[in-house]
Amino acid sequence: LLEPLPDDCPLMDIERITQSVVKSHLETSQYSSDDLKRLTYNGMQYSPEETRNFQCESAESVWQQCAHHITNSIQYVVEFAKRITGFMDLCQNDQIILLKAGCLEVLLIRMCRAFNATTNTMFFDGKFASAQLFKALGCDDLVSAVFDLAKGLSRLQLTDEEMALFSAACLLSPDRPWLTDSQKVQKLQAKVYLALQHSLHMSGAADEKLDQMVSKLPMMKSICNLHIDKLEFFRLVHPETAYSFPPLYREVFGS
Amino acid sequence: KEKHKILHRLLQNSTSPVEL
Repeated sequence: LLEPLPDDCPLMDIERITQSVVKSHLETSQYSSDDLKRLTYNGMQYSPEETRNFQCESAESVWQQCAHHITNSIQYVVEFAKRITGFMDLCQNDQIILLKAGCLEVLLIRMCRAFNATTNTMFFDGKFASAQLFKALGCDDLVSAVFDLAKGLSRLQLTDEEMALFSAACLLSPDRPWLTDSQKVQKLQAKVYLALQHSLHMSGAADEKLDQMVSKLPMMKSICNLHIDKLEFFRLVHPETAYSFPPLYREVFGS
Repeated sequence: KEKHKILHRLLQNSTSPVEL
């Protein structure tokens, strides 16, 4: 963290990137941190009866609802990416690849603010829901992995700036397959990581905080892969429902 | 382009935060 900044990335650049990414994050978050703190404080939870009713819904119906919510959130991630300095300078092929491969990772990072660690519940469709609410999905392993990740990330107490820079760094992963110019992506990601390190250093965060954030990456990747596996299986069993999912959801996760 | 026309369109659109 205390390494001098490389010559090709002066402090002014770092601060400019930080401002651009944080501004983009704040402009493109569905709920502000204050909104979520207020919602958590109000603590509206699904009653046992509401939970039972939701658990009795069909898998198709619950998949449909979740796909709708994820699709809505993806649009915010697209706008987040567009506002990151340098993203729109990438070729369109790489913009599409980074969004398809990384949008769910950004959502998983953002979701930790919607997680109530005291009650182990996640804000979903207006109230806080336990993992059991989603039983009808038939994806208990996926749902519990999402809740575990949210619990772990919420424990890190990321500031808006740290969350913005971390999610931008995840989105700008140069190791995504089929990238045309992975080196250009790598340079962009390196600057965002430097900005994150600088932000952590300036805020006096514990040295291991960055390591703890990076240690979540494998879990995020496995959740994204598990989501695709579950979607593939669901499509085999309910092809017509899968075909009726929102077009953007099918476009992002379809192939 | 055909396979990802929605993403292409979203990337081209200039959406203000208010519209978002």
